[in-house]
Amino acid sequence: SSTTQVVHSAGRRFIVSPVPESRLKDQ
Amino acid sequence: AEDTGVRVELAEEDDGKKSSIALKLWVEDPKKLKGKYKDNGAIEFSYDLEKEVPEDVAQEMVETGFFHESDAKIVGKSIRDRVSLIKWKRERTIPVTE
Repeated sequence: SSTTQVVHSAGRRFIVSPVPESRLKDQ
Repeated sequence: AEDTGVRVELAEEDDGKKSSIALKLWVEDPKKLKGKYKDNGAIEFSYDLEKEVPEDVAQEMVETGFFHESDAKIVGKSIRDRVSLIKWKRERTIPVTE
């Protein structure tokens, strides 16, 4: 699975990754 | 809590002591968002339960490009609901030592 990190100008880090399959709502 | 279509959950176990906790946010129902949304997946971030304001974090997410400005309120509310629940559970939990 791919994970990326984005840093806001104020310094907060956001780590973006795929939503776990078990947490996906039934469509 | 109202179903905003945005899910916020703990990204780590809550030991009831730390002021900062990891949260994970993702969009379950993009139709509930007002602006255009690019599915980035789950966004994990650290949140200080004592010092931070959910709406500020939501605004940072908008500024980072995860959400449109018109959705800052929905995202802020979603984070606020989860933070309130965490604090409520902490207040209810009696420490083992006591």
